[in-house]
Amino acid sequence: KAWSLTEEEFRLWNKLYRLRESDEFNEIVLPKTKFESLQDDDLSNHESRPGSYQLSLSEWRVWQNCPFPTHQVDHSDRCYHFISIMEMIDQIRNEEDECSYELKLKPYLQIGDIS
Amino acid sequence: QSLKAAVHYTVGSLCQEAADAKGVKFSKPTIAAISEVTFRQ
Amino acid sequence: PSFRKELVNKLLYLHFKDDKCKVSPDALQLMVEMLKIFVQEAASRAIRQAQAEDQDKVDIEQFEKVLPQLLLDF
Repeated sequence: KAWSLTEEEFRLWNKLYRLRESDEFNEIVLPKTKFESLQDDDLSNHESRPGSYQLSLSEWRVWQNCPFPTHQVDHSDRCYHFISIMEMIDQIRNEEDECSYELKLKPYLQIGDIS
Repeated sequence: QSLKAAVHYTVGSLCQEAADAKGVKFSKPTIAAISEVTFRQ
Repeated sequence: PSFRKELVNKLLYLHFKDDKCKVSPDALQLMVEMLKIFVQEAASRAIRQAQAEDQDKVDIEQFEKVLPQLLLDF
């Protein structure tokens, strides 16, 4: 078919890129996002197969409090928002009783603004 | 699966091009991971 | 290297719910370009992370570090 690999391309793919049983991982899986509120539990039966590697979006969460270098595409606003939230989490992570975020906002709280 | 193989081959070629320009190498699982993410996109 | 138009066309039709949905040649060309830029960005950021760690081999760990922000940027 016009879209599929040619013989030569298939040979190269098979040699250079294809993951085999003998490799460290024989399959790479992206985590399925689970929406708690929607309780879409059909994802729960998605156990990973032996030898497959599930990519993690949270393994390196403590690294996400600053923007990584970019190449041709700069960070989006929502990415900068994510980074600023991760930075705030980093700052308040070790707070026990008092909450610096609350202390900062308290002076501005107008009783009339809240029911 | 043959669609995924075709995406995987193209992703591998693009990664190879970027790696050659910087004098580094990609491990096979990394190319497979970038391919899986691309397929999902 | 780049994605073949026929391959991207096939990927798009595979995911359309409504099989009457059509893709214009311009939209297909844009999608080819977008996928190429996505892969180049993923590869470049992973390479930058490996270099920052003085590695000459880009492992899955370096890609995982840049993955959350990459996905938020596309």
